[in-house]
Amino acid sequence: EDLIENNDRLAAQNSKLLRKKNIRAFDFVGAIGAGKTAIIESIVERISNEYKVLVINGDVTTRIDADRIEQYGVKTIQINTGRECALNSYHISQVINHYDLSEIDILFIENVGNLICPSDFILGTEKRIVIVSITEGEWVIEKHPMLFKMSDIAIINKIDLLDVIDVNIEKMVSDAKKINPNLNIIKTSAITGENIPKLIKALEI
Amino acid sequence: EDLIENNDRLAAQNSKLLRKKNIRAFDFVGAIGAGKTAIIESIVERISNEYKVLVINGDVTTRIDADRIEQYGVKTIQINTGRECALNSYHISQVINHYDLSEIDILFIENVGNLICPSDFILGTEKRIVIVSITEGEWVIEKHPMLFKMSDIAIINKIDLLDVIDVNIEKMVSDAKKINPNLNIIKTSAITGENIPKLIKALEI
Ligand SMILES: Nc1nc2c(ncn2[C@@H]2O[C@H](COP(=O)(O)OP(=O)(O)OP(=O)(O)O)[C@@H](O)[C@H]2O)c(=O)[nH]1
Ligand SMILES: Nc1nc2c(ncn2[C@@H]2O[C@H](COP(=O)(O)OP(=O)(O)OP(=O)(O)O)[C@@H](O)[C@H]2O)c(=O)[nH]1
Ligand SMILES: [Mg+2]
Ligand SMILES: [Mg+2]
Repeated sequence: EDLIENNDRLAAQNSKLLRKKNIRAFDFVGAIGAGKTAIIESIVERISNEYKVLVINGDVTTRIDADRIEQYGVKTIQINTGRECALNSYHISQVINHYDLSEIDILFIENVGNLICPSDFILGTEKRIVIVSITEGEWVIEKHPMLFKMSDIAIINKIDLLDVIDVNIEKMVSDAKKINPNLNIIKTSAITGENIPKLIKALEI
Repeated sequence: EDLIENNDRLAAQNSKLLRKKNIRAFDFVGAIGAGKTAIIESIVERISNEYKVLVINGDVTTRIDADRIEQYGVKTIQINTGRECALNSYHISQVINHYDLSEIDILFIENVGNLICPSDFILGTEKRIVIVSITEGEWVIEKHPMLFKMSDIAIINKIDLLDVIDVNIEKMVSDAKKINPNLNIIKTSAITGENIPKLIKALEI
């Protein structure tokens, strides 16, 4: 499919440029409200003293997420995709080819909240991290295998709510393993910080 | 855009057929895991003695949602959309033109969990109901205005969790009103049943 071929070609170019500039790049995808922004905030809070971070946020509209992350003292760029349900490599190419990257060590991309569309569009990052939370229900992974198939890390977030939400989290873990045996699966709470250090280790930052 | 024009034309045909057969038809859209299936279960549980209900479920894969709803003694049809992030009027047309509708009073359609894609594809139902939950965070409505602009009823679900989740629900209500002053906004819990009778009234069933 033409759109996807062009996307992948541009993604390869993005990857090449980021590696040439020694920039570690990560693409966070996941369900609406699963905690992508909160998790990026948790990571940035812990590493922004040591690394210069740039965050690119993708949303159909508003700059709410970029503004939230900016509170943590890092540069953010908000991309509004309009009617498009995912970021694509052209969006990223536009930023990294026109932004002064000399100061940047790490690039976090927060993709549009969507468990389907981003599977068609890789961005050229070294890892893709898919995020769901226990509040979406235990069938969420089984019902959306594509992003889990192609990701490197899977986060099951909001585990601080396990005592008040009736959910079979071990089914979620086993569903993810079944879909992709190579997945690194990490249970987190972006609110308490539980396992965020473990996530940072998994990103090999 | 050609795809959307064809969709709308077929949606009008669907609408005509459903009205000719005296079938009340409702399209439930909303975020992944917001409670679309649970809400349909709650409604069906209360009306299936009085009305013959058919439920069409849309998901990229699996028949998990159709199987869940079937437990309540109603007919269900699961449509798997593959890579498509929303049902379209052709999916619905295929069902209603090849299914014996003589026994059906009410058609509930559960759309694919997605706050973006369904805004491009009306299905030909008399009402569209958009569902979000407090666990997606208070910015979810502001960040996804399109479905709220075009819906008749907006549900803010999982209010049983208000005492354990820190969220500004009144901001959510006011965001929805700002986007669409004609919206009928209903706060529900599909788990306790709170306001489900109110929702059934709003559907004018
Ligand atoms: N209890 C709990 N709430 C969380 C956690 N992580 C995020 N939240 C809450 O979940 C809601 C959504 O979090 P966000 O960080 O905005 O989620 P998101 O994935 O960035 O959302 P979108 O970008 O809009 O798709 C907010 O109310 C957060 O405070 C967590 O670990 N535990
Ligand atoms: N606490 C609480 N949990 C709820 C409520 N409604 C649904 N849930 C839970 O939320 C999770 C998702 O509910 P579903 O009904 O599967 O949501 P959905 O919108 O149909 O999900 P998809 O079809 O996969 O997009 C499940 O674990 C439900 O039990 C509610 O009112 N309160
Ligand atoms: Mg976000
Ligand atoms: Mg469902």
